[in-house]
Amino acid sequence: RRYAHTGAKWDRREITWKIRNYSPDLTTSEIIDALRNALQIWGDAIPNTFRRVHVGSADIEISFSVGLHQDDYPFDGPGGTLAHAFFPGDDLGGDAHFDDDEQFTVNAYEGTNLFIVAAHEFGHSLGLGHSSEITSLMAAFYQGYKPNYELPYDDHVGIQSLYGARQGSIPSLPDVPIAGAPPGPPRPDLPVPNTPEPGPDPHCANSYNAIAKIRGELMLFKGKSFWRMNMKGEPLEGYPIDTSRFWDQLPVKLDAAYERIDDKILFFKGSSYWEYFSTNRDPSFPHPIRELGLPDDIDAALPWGDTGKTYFFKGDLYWRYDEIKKEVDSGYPKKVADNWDSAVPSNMDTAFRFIDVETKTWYTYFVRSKKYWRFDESRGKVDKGYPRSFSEDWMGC
Amino acid sequence: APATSTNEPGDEDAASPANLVTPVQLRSGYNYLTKYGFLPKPNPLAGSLLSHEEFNEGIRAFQEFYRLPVTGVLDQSTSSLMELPRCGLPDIMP
Repeated sequence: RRYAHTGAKWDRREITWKIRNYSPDLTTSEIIDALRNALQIWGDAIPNTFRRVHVGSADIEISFSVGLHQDDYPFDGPGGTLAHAFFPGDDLGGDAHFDDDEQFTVNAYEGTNLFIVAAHEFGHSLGLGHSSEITSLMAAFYQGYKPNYELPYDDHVGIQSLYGARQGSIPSLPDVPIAGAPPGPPRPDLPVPNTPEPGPDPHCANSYNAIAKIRGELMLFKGKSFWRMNMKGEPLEGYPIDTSRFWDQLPVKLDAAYERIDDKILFFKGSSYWEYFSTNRDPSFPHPIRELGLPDDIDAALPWGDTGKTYFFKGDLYWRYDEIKKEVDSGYPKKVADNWDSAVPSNMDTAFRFIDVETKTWYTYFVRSKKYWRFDESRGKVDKGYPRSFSEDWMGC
Repeated sequence: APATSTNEPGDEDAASPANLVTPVQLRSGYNYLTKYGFLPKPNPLAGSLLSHEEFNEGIRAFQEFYRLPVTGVLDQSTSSLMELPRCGLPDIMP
């Protein structure tokens, strides 16, 4: 379950906004600050900028009204519907209307927090529909006042799939937790480190540490960088970015990563593994991989659809782990060559499954250094013509 | 060879007497489901007779969307979510 696109988006970087009138509940500057912060919560994630205009029309026009107002969707008095907005487009497109029968407040738990309602409606103004992820900003229900609000993962993923990621760097946290330091997202108030620019074409890295399908998208990890791919397997604009921009204290140079059947995301490095819920690290980790009944370190992890089985690879051996019983199935490890295909490489870097959207065929891909092998699951064989160059076929190098 | 995919069928609870709703709840449930895209908008030219099963189907769609237990009846968790203040846009776009 996750965010929803409406297909509408602004095709320009700078988006204008204008306040048509004000609610009597707050001072003018309280309203302006709340609305500006609500736009900026999106602006921090995407390359677009928001410019306030005072005269003429704007992309996003904001107004406070009661009952029947200038569209076909009358408000309903206190409670119930708090606001609504229109998806990107001409005229009403992008506009956000707030029900002034609510008692809007700022920085308080009482009343209806204008910032959080506005941030949600501006998600619509930018092209997002309602998300079924109940903890996301774009879930339809009022979430109440939340100090130091951060854009949740689902919304982050959703808006960046529409507009790409904002370039520029945000200070990264040390990749080893400081004893006693509370976990938490990056702190923008730290000075920006002068991280050296990645090489001439960051997409064309020679190899990748880990590739995993997470929330339906392919994510590639290499060193401290990570990429996201769209449904067609093309890199999203604005990537790679620094993992610390997205994940909470993620180690660098991973060995493997995968999304488990319970939506948790697991990362493996050396003899340890970490468990994340969305981008937040479970503070009780790392744990030793050995507790799973696996060897001290692994090359790749491959979840197998919704069967609850996950394959782990190391050298020329593989294990089948049962996520429900939380143990390795009996009879493992086995030889990869005996049960998959002798063409499947040993000592692989990573493995992942991906569906060919045209033919609706599932393939498993094994990657080692610059090469990849495509394993046709229906035939149980590596397709002819493989290995091929991963960067050429997948990263457009 | 890798294991094949198995899907567990969901277990559909039949409406139980404990969940019978009042006509007022039924009407507001219907309005809510229609407004937010879980039931089709009535055709103004042809009136709107809605079968009980269609109404339950709308509730089921709402429950699935928000990962509630899919009972197909207007039970407590469903109606308390419906009572929350919210955005006026539909959840499911036409």
